Amino acid sequence: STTTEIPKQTYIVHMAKSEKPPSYETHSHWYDSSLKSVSDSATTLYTYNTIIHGFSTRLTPKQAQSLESLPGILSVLPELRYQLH
Amino acid sequence: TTRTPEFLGLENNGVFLPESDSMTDVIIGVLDTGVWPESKSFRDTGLGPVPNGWRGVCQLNSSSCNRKLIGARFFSMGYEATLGPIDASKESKSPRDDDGHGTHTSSTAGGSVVEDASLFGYATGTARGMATRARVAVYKVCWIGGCFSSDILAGMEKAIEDGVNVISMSLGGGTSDYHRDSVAIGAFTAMEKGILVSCSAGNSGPSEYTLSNVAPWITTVGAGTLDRDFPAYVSLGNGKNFSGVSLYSGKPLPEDKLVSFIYAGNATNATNGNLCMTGTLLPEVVTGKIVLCDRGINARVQKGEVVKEAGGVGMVLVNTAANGEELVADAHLLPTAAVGQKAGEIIKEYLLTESNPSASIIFGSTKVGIQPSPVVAAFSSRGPNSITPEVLKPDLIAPGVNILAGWSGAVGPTGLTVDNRRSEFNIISGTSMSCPHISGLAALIKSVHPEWSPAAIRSALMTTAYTVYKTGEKLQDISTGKPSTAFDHGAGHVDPASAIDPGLVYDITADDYLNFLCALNYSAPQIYKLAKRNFTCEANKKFSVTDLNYPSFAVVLQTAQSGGGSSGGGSTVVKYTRTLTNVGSPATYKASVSPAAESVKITVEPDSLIFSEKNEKKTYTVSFTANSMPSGTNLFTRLEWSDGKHIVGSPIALSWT
Repeated sequence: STTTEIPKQTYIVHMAKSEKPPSYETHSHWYDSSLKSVSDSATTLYTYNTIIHGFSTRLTPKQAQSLESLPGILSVLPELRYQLH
Repeated sequence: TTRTPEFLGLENNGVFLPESDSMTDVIIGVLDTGVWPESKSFRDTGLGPVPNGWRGVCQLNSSSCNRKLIGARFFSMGYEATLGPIDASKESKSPRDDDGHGTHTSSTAGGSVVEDASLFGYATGTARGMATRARVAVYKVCWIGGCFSSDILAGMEKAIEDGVNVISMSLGGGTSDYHRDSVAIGAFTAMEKGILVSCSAGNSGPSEYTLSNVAPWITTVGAGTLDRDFPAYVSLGNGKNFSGVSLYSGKPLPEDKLVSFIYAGNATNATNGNLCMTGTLLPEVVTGKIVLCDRGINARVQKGEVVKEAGGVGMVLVNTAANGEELVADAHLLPTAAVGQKAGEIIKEYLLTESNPSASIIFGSTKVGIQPSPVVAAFSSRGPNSITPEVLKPDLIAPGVNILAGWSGAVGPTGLTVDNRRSEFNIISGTSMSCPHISGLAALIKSVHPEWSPAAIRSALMTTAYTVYKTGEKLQDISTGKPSTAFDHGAGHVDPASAIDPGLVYDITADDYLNFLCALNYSAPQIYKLAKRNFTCEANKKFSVTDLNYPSFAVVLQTAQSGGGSSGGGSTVVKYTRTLTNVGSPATYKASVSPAAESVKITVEPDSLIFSEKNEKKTYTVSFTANSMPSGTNLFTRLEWSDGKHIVGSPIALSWT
């Protein structure tokens, strides 16, 4: 059998900061654990603390859908490309 | 920039509008393509130490930053994750600007004074940013492949954490609900921290509903022209002459000799050959001739390159209906004149009927004092606001056509790879250029009124903007040649000298914006994404988008068939509540409204407001009683409060859906 790699895209993951389970020492640990639960290989591009609570990462659409269903996840939005005016 | 300081009244006979000592404490953060730190616009002569509390860094060589350019960062992880590693032979993986756009916008907002600035002799003068003594920090979030929202969010986050006071963003992308739009989300956090965010409205005009960056906590800036022109003339073999514009500076065509002239559409085998797209012109037909190309699809300067590559010796670039008579000048690689649609049609008729057509292009020098000016640029994106029609956008217009400002040393003025010319300044157009004018002017107001909120600063800029020329005629829209409307120019054209002393302001707090989101029926998670805190819309409170204390009025009415509002006798009544804050001396203000039409009655209650002390707030209600009109009807008028010294103006747009 052959394996076709499913293309990944970047997502912005918005987290509900106040819903961090107490078992996680920091929000970063919680974000990382949530991400690892849908993809072993995914890493965070940026962790955002001021402008949003959350992070950006590369996922397949299915992984993004799985992540969105986890507790404390507000939304998983595909990245948008902006243009200079 | 040259000319805009005089045009905006910042400079009169060489005397600048005074910048307060606190100006040097104001920091403008520019998210763009980076910066060319060697530009003279970033010299720090006369500036004191970097403001206390600045937390930014310089990711260029430490010697590249100084007391003017106090910070420079880059954000590429989102870009590289999507498009692969940055090719260092094509762009710098650093805050260095390989494009020119970021150097142009940042120098427009806060550049230092540079004498004898020009683009190859065009637009010569003393160049300066709007806030010459403000500090500039750049955040490179845009690359050859675009600007990715993960990088934009990271850049905005760092700008906020670093301690900027104004954020300038000349970029946009589509229209999403506020809780899905990274720029809107980032701007909300900035606004909560007292940072004004100024964004370009977009270049998708003159079609309606084309605005981007329409969140009410963002200042949305459209573009107008200056009173400056760069004339060029097209002389035809039949003796007729037409005026156009050009920034060409190389070897001219022979003045005493006409050259064979051909329409690109007749020098191609491609169906879109009239547009002078790459590889579409036939060299055996074009060589040695002047070629007429139609505007559209590919870049204007690229059309010139295509003509030159095919052996053409000159180009006449003709506007289509989308651009009308708007003439945007470019530093083309070959002798070129850009002409309006009307002239273009006559020239095309000549080309198609004359057996041996010929022409010549003659170049003039920079001219100022062109009237009328400003006129709304055809490309400037237009309202109504497609996300929230009850919030009038754009907020205002500022100079955005043929603007000279700093440029990157890595690229020629056309931005084409074949352009080996270099210039410290370039002349370009777009709402990208008008946005940093407002960013810099906001910094100027912030320095004079450091306690003012972003909404108060925007209010000052909007309520003092003008909508008529000194002659009393209404501002024009160049795409139609007719008076422009509030959907084109918002509150009008910025008038900084008046904005410093507006008399009254419409202030808006973060909680006001949250109530606005409640009125839009945003869910708790959607509000959380913007506010980063739990906010409950009170169950027993009636929220209305018309109660957002905005300095303008967009009144959405429904036609009789679909009903809506409180109807009686075939008319609809819509009420808007506003609160004015006195930021001047004690005074009595009286309201006046110009009639929009006989079918619309506008009443202001009370129509007189007495302010006995500074920061006093007074609330009033505007009632719009309107008969039903056909769907798509728009009417425009204006509400003004005046104490005899100040005029606090608000545009009113009435739309029937």
